[in-house]
Amino acid sequence: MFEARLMNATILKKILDAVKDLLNEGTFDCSDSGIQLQAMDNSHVSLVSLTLRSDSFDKFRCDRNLSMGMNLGTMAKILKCANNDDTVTIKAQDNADTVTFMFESQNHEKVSDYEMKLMNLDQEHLGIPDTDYSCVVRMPSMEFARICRDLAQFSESMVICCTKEGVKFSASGDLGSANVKLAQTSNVDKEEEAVIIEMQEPVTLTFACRYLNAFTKATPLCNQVQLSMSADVPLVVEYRISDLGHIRYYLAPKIEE
Amino acid sequence: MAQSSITSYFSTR
Repeated sequence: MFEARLMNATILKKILDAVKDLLNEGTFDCSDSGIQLQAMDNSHVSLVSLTLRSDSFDKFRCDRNLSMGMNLGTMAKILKCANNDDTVTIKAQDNADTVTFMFESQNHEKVSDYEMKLMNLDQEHLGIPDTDYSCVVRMPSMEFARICRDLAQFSESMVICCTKEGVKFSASGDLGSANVKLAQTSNVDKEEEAVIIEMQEPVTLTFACRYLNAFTKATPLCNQVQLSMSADVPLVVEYRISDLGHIRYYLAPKIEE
Repeated sequence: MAQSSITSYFSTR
């Protein structure tokens, strides 16, 4: 028996919004430590890794490890049927071929349940090595979303250059070129507005704007985003999900032909 | 520039 309850549907709606542009379907691996989803986009350029810890759910029961393949478009449609302040309970029997989403209004007067067929997904699981990144940038997530949107107008790809002075985002194409430089915040009044750079070695990498823009769909989940970079390895874009866990996007760099 | 694949960095488990 699997049962996980959140007092508020909003967070689950935001999580679905953050993945459904990249992934059509995904396998939710449930264990007593929580829920994990790892999946690549169709073109195998990026990887989404979602971790939700069991102790942060309002109720969590997982008697046996369970892998539930879900159509994320359908799941998003179902979650749209919940009001933001509804309690959400996800339930499945062991070895079941369906999962049930139950929504309960705050006054307990409306209870709805939606059953969804599970899918058998033959998905590759990738082992992500522990990496000490040369540069780790923390910055406001809205600012990152804005930069990705603005620079995508100029080119399909964006260069991210991180030095101890700051981080520079650049794009150039037929229309012209764009550069946005962010210096490390000297005076941090509000932590969520800070730009913080931890640099061991400077890094310059090139990434596809399309994927970066897809990652920024997670912006409503967290005020800050963390970018981790090292030469010749995928970028990690991480959004924390309050005390529930995190969503990490890995993006393969563009390389010289 | 060419787009590399994520599978060339992370091994299949």
